[in-house]
Amino acid sequence: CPSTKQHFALEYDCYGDSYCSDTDLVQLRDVFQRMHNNK
Amino acid sequence: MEKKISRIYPLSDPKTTYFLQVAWTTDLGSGFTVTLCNGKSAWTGTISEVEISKEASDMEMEREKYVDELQKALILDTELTSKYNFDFCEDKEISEIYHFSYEKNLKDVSFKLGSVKLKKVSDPVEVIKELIGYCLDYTAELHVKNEYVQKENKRLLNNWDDMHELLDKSVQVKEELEQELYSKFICVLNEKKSKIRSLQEKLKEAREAARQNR
Amino acid sequence: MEKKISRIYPLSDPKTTYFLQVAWTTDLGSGFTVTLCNGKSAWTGTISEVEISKEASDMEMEREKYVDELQKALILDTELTSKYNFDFCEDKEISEIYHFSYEKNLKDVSFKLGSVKLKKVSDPVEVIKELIGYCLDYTAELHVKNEYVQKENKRLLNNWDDMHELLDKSVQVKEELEQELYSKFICVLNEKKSKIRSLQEKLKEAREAARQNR
Repeated sequence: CPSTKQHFALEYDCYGDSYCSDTDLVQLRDVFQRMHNNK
Repeated sequence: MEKKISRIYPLSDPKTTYFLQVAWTTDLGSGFTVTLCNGKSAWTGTISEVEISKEASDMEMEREKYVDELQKALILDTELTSKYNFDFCEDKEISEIYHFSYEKNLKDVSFKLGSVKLKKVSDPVEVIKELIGYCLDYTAELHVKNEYVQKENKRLLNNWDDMHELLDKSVQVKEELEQELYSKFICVLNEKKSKIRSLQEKLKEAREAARQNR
Repeated sequence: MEKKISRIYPLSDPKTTYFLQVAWTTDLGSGFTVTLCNGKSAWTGTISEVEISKEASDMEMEREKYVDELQKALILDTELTSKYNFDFCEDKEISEIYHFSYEKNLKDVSFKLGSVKLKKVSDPVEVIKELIGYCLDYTAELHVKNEYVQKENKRLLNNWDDMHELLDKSVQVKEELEQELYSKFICVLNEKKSKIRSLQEKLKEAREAARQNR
C-alpha cells in the first residue's frame, strides 16, 4: 500500500540498498544481482 | 625419385614373398619403374606415360581416375592393397621376358588394371642391397621425423600447460578483483550510510528543537 | 626380440656394404645374435651373457660400462658408430667359421671391443627376406607412430587454440565484470549521495526554522 511504499522509500534507495544500515558482501552482491536482473 | 616398397604374394605363387618396389618421379601417371625381388633374384621394368594413357583408354577409364587406381594398387597402404591382386610370370613365347600384372578385385569379379614387362636383373645383389639400403635410409628419415614430431608434441604439451596455467590465473585474478572491488565498495558505501545516519539524527534533533521553540 | 639393422663397411673389405642385424631380448648384456648379409650370402652367430661377462673381465672393464659400449657400437645411431670399426673375416684355421669383430677407435689408437663367431647361413634368401621384411614392418610401425603423434599434435593445437580463446574470453569477462561492478556501484553510491544532499537541505531548513522561532 502507499504508506508501506513510502516507508520503504525512506529506508531504501531505488536499488534496494538501505540508506542507513551498513552493507556487507552478501547484501551488496544481492543488490547488484537485483540490479542486473532488473536491467 | 620417390619409391615405395611392399610385400606381394603373386597369385601364381602365393606362398612366396616378393618385394615390390615402385619408383616414380612426379606421380605414377608420368610413368614408373617396377622392381620385383624374391631375396635371391630380381626383375625390373618400366612403363611410360604414353603406355599408361593407352592402358587407361583400353580400359575406357578416365586417365586421372585410372592413375588414382594405380596409386591405390601399387603404392598405398597394405590394407587397401588387399583389394588388389598381383601376378608375376614368365612370358610363354619370349624367354627372359616376365610380366608383372595387377588387378582390382571387386566382390566376385576382378578386372586387370595393368601390367609391366620385366627383365631379369643380371646382378640381383645390387638390387637387394638397394632395397635394404633404401629401407634403412627411409627408416632413419622416419626416425628423424618422429623425433621432430615428438619434440613438437612436447613443446605443444608445455604450451598447453602454460596456457592452462594462465587461464587458471586469469580466473583467479578475476575472482580476486571481484573480491577487492566489493570490499572497497562496501567501505565507501558504509561511510556514506554512517553520514546519512548522523544527518538523520541531527535533523531529528533540529526538528525537535524547532518544535520546542514554537 | 628387439632388432637393429645398420650398414657396416668391414675394415678388411671397406668397399663392400654389409648389413648388420643385431637381435637381443632385454639388453645386449643378456647376450645377442649377430647376422651379417652382403645381399648375396649371410652369416649368423650368437654371443651369450656369460661370454659377454668374460669379455668385459678380459678388458678389465666394469660389465655395465662394457655393455654400454656395446650398445653404442652395435645398435645406436650411425654418427656414433663412426667411432667404431667393424671387421669380418674367415677363421684361418677352422673352415666355415667367421669372426665378426668390433673395435672402438680413440684418437690415434683403437682397441678391440669384442667379437662374435659366425657361421654361414645355408639359405641366405630367407635371411634377406627377413631383413627386408623387418625393415618394412618397422617402417610401417614408424608410420603408425608418426601418424598417431601427428594427430596428437593436431589435437593439442586445437586444444591450445580453444584454450587461447577461453583465455581471451576470460580477460574480456574480467574487464566486463569490472565495468559492470563499477557502474552498479556508481548508481548505488549516487543514491546515497543524493540522500545526503536532501538530508542536508532539510537540516538546513529545520535549523533555519528553529532560528526564526527563537
